[in-house]
Amino acid sequence: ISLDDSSLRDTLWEFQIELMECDVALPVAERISEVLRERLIGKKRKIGTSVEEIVREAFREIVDEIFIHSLDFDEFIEKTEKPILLVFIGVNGTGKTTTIAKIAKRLLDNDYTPILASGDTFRAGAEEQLREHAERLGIRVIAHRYGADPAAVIYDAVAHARARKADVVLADTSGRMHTNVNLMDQLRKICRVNTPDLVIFVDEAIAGNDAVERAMRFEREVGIDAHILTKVDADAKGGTALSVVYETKKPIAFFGTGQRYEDLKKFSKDWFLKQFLG
Amino acid sequence: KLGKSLREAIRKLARSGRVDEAVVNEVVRDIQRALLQSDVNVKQVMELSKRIKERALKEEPLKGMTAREHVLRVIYQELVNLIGKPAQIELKPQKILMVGLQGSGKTTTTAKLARYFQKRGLRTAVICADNFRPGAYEQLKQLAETHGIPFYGEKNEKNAVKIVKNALENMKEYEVKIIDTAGRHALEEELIEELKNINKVVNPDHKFLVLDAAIGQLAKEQAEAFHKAVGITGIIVTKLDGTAKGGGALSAISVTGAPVAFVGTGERIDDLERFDPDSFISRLLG
Ligand SMILES: Nc1nc2c(ncn2[C@@H]2O[C@H](COP(=O)(O)OP(=O)(O)OP(=O)(O)O)[C@@H](O)[C@H]2O)c(=O)[nH]1
Ligand SMILES: Nc1nc2c(ncn2[C@@H]2O[C@H](COP(=O)(O)OP(=O)(O)OP(=O)(O)O)[C@@H](O)[C@H]2O)c(=O)[nH]1
Ligand SMILES: [Mg+2]
Ligand SMILES: [Mg+2]
Repeated sequence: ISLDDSSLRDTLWEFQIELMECDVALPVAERISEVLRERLIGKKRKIGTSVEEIVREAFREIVDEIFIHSLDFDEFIEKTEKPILLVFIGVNGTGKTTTIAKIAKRLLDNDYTPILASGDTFRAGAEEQLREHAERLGIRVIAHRYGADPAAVIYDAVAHARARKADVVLADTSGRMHTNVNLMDQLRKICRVNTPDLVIFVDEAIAGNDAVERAMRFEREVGIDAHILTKVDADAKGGTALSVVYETKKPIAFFGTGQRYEDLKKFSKDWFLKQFLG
Repeated sequence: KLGKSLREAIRKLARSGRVDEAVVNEVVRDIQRALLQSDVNVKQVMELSKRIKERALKEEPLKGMTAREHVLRVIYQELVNLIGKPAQIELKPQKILMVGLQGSGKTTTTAKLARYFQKRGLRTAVICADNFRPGAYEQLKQLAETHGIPFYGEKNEKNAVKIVKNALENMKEYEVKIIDTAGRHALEEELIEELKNINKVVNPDHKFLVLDAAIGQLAKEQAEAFHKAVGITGIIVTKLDGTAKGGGALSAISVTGAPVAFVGTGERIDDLERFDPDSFISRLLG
């Protein structure tokens, strides 16, 4: 039986709704639905297979294509000249500071020496939060006084890493809205002065359509090399990951799956498919 | 005060001159897309679209109203019904419990809210009941000290319920007491249990759900969990100074029955505004 427009239309609409209920951003869900239609119209359907099954199978292929951008974090750390500078950026409250601590632990477990740069010189308790993590992990923090220039703090941390032969500098920055011109300028300066090896955009897997807007804004205005999506354990459905990678074409390095140091999951397509499409 | 997509939709109606089904369908589809992009719950958007369409086609436009005014009125009314009125903020002695997901803005909003009551003549104190997050005690303490707000916390106490018991003992002289709690989500059973225990001990007059404007479809299930655990009496939507529209708040309103009290529009102490349904709706319709 050949798939025609009328047999596809309802199924694709239902499928698009399902995608949106899983936090796939509207424009991405619409685009996926269009691509599915383009690929399936006129295709032959075997007796016994439902249209839904065919759509799901075609969708799996699309997911494969979307997640073609990859970054093997461990390999990157191994092959890059030390000291490596990783700068973590994103809007407020997404999990940057906690994620830095998790990555520091991972590096320690792999016998690397990380040091932390307290680049959030603005928010109440930011330095204390980072220091507490550093203390628990037994690693060094470089910080200046409250209100200092974050670019200078990070610069200082890299110089320190070089002198002490530390492997990786994990630079924390304050959360900021992409709508705040001064803060975006500050971020550009941080990157210009320090030329990070990776700029990592940390956002929450539980954010909706705005995740795409902010990823694109940060990518356009500062440039990002990879994503980390946190709070997956809050029952996130995974659509945010799909939308964000679809738009930025940058890889997801990790998922944050909880508040403990071990709650950092390296991105894998199979894990994504199992986790979110069951 | 209309968002751009609504203006576009209404322009299409204006050209048609009468309430014709094809044009209404097109207008409803535009509204639907705007609401979905604003993170309103998908099922809720579909139900709303159906109601708007039925009313637009079946109801008689009021005397003297054009077709476009009629459809506009229906859309606006349906949204106003969903969003409800802003919460009444009583300037009297009360205990307020702040709850919500990790990173939603509870600690910052606790300080903002304390400043709000303080400016209006009420002796207000903030209490740190977050003994889990590194630096949580210092964060609230610094905010409080910077703005002359009395603070209570116990840096090394392992039991959050004990902290609030002691807090209420020690802060009796303060008329308004606002209790900041650690972030938690629906699947963290022990943390939800802890919250129920804190709630029992405090017996707050208000339980505010602090919700990030950017939250996606999860808003409904999370709001349900908090409502089931402690009974939400008010909602605060934060980070509206970004580009997020706060559509998740509509789910929170409908599952808790609670009104929106305030919105957070920045990181400073004064970046707290009373909720305004009209500007919220116009932002929602983008
Ligand atoms: N459940 C869960 N919570 C997380 C995860 N990652 C971070 N968090 C929590 O989210 C909250 C905010 O984390 P932070 O690390 O302070 O976030 P941030 O981006 O540094 O915040 P700002 O610096 O204020 O912008 C904390 O309560 C963290 O414990 C995660 O993967 N799962
Ligand atoms: N731009 C902006 N940032 C906000 C707003 N409200 C809070 N923030 C920021 O969001 C981040 C998280 O705020 P917190 O107050 O630490 O959030 P929380 O809910 O207490 O976090 P946990 O205790 O970890 O669950 C901080 O960087 C705040 O400054 C707001 O309305 N606008
Ligand atoms: Mg931080
Ligand atoms: Mg907090």
